[in-house]
Amino acid sequence: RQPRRQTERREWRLERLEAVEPSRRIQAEAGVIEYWDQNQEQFQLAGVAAYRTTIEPKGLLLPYYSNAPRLVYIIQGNGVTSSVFPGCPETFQSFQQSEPREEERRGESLRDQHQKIHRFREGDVIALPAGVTTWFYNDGETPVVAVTVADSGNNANQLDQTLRRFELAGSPERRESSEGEEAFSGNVFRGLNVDVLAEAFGVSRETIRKLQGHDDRRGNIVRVERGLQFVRPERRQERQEEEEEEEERRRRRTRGTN
Amino acid sequence: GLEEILCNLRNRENIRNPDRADVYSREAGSVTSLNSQKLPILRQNAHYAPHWNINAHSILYVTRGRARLQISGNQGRGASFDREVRRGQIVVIPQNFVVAAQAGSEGFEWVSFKTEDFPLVSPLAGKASVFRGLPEGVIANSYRLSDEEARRVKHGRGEEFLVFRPRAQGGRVAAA
Repeated sequence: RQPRRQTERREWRLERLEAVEPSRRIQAEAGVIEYWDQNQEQFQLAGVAAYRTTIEPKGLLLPYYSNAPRLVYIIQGNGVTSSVFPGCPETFQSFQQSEPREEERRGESLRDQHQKIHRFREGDVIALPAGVTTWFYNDGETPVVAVTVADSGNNANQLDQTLRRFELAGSPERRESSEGEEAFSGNVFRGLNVDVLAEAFGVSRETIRKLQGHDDRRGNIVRVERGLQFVRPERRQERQEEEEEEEERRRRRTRGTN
Repeated sequence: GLEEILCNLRNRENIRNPDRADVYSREAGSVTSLNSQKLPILRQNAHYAPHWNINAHSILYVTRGRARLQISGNQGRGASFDREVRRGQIVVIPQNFVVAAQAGSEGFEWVSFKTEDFPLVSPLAGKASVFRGLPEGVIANSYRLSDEEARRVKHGRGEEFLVFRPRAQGGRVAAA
């Protein structure tokens, strides 16, 4: 971060610091997001915004991006997440194999390719760049609870200081604030014409209406009843990799840092 | 030192030469990048893929032709901008706002000035788009689509990248 411009610099009244709870709560089908009031002076002066996300088991936090880089701390639970970087290859791949996998024997097709997926667990910190699409899925037994701090004063954000979530899916969103007010908003597709999008994607208008989230009242955390299927390493292999990473971290700690 | 760094610095580059196009489609057009500048050209009725600028605002100046330009913000309640733009006009596209353009019958050519020396664009459709990076299961469950629909959303534009040719069934190709 660079120092703020002179015109934006204001006196930080240090004697007015206070501990605050979230003031706005957005309930979705399979979870809830609680926002701290980013207009409060201490958040404004620090140039940050904060929110706490709870994702129920089998809950999918729909893909979204925001105008500020974020740090996510996993307070509880475990699951998977992925950030989609434009131009990066789809390195997780599953093609038809001569030996059908268990899922394919059960009739579930896993032929797909997408960008890398990461497993997260309690205690992890996840760094998310501004403008990069991210999704989270809770494949554990307990709710995932994560607290996020977004650095809206960061140079990567050229919009205003307000944290803005650009939802790629999920609409309309029902908002409830502490004052009991309600508001509805939609995803980014709602602002574009159905015909233009149908042409651009090469799909039917009906499919585009689904992308726009008409009549979808699940909010931005949805329940995936049958569990989410995607390409990923076997759990055993994942655990082995995690253990190797942990071992490497331990070795680095004992060696000290260079 | 100054002489080496500044005096001989190359500060001019021609971006209208089609040989220098970074993205080229005979049917749709081309995109030529020069650090923070771009000169895309769309043939008649072609599309500039819906996309957002990850790290910059984009100041679009129309050099030739017309297009229907749509810009969507984070509220998604309706287009922040949905108008025909023509030669000589400037539109500011804020960072992270989704923008789509469809060229008119005489084509569309513009230059974009970006407020970042290494601007990044994230397309919503076609090759290298955000949907290509998402698992089909995430797409299907996010939008309540069937597996087949999710596959079409992900791959509907095949290997086309950023500039899309008009589709025949659209019926928008102007008669000569």
